[in-house]
Amino acid sequence: LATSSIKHNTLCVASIVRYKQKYATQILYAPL
Amino acid sequence: TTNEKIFVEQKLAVESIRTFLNSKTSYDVLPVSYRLIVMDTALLVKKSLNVLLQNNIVSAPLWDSQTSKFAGLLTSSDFINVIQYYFSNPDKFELVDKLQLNGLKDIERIIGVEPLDTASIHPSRPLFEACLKMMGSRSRRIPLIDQDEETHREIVVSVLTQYRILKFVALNCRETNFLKRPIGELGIITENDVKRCQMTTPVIDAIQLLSSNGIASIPIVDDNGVLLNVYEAIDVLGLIKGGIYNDLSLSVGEALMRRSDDFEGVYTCTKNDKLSTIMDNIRKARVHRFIVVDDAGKLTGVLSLDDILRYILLGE
Amino acid sequence: STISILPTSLPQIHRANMLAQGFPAASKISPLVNKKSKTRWHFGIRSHSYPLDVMGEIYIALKNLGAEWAKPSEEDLWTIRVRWKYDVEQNRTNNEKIPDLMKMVIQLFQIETNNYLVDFKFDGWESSYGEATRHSTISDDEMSTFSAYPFLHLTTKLIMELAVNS
Repeated sequence: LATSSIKHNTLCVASIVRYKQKYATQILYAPL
Repeated sequence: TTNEKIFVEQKLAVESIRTFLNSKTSYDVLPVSYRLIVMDTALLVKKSLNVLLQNNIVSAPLWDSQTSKFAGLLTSSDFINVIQYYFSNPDKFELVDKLQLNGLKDIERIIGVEPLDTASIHPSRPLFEACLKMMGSRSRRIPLIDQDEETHREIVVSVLTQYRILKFVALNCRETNFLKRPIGELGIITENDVKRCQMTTPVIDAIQLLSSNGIASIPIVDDNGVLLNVYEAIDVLGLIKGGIYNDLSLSVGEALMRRSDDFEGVYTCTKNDKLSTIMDNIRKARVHRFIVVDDAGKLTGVLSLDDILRYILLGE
Repeated sequence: STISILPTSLPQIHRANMLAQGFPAASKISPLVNKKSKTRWHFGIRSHSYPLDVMGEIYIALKNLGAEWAKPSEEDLWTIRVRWKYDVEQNRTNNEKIPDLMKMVIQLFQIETNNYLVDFKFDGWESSYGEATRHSTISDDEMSTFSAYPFLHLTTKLIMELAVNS
């Protein structure tokens, strides 16, 4: 899991996932 | 004759591009590695605006963590709806300030606009099919949705836009070089009843025009009809940055001063230009439409990416 | 080709024209700085607290969130094997059984003196009704469509719980 520092009460986490033969960095922004 | 040769070559080139679009899948358009920014529907609308501006994007898929499902796309139309709602209900600032993304549907209903019918498609379907589906939806983009193999829960794999698809065609189809007929002959330019405004037009009127006509840009002309600029739907994001709605009283000209300095400018062309050079520009630059002008620089029409894609898929 | 970029649409020229024409608000409006504030990413979450305190806070947060965990082995106090019911409104089509217990491994790493990192790793699904899930049969290589969103969602809940508690 990758995280970025909490700004404006918003959390941002990410993980790099292989989708078939490609790599997606899926980034989710959620409210704290 | 030369014209007949050009006519036949164009027809064959279009058919060849269609064959190409049928032979590729949406998955093929994806880079080997890419990022996809998704927002939880519990996020405040004003925070989501920061996220878009911070990441220099204009749209993002939404994720409803209550249902663990994809919940549609956030686009500039949503912010236009919120602006229209606030403009009609200036006493409701508190509600707008605390509005979450999952409240956008209510705003659509209150102001009576059609929800953006976001079609979606499986990444392994032919690209041609994704283009057809996208043309049916007003959001000019199409989410690629698959299912987690184990839990069968939805995965938002990516979102394809008309721009990305046309760029993919421009980069991979040499046949675009044979599209040499003048665009004025193809019947693909929007020329009748082109919505326009002036620098002094209140920006809220321009926003109303965008929303009520389902268009993404409004050309700005002077008293003689000469094209000066274009107000785009994505300019709205800068207008209400930080959740401030005070600038709705600005004129269009003043609102455009919010544009960041790296804005590349408005692309213009004339009816004599050809799709081969249009596609060349799409290959090289981030261009989202061509405003058609005459020799005197007067506005005569608009050629959108939707018009170009529609011609490639269904024209001729 | 007569394709070109409209000079009056370039921001600098537009701004000069607006100021020249004396639009009232023109002098007060500044352009959006498209600060490409590159998101700075970290692995997991960092902590400078005392290691055992960090572990305690994580157990308390997991407990508050209704998660369960395997009893840690004496040799490895710094790894927590979590199992967490992923409670979402499941409109079960033809009452198919969807694995609803997410497994996660949370591990404390020391980066340097007084600098620790809590790493979260997805560790497969289980079903609360006992069926062995296919995960065990599908090797990671074959697994080609995996949705990270449930994992990302649960880690945001845990990070929020830790942030709020601390």
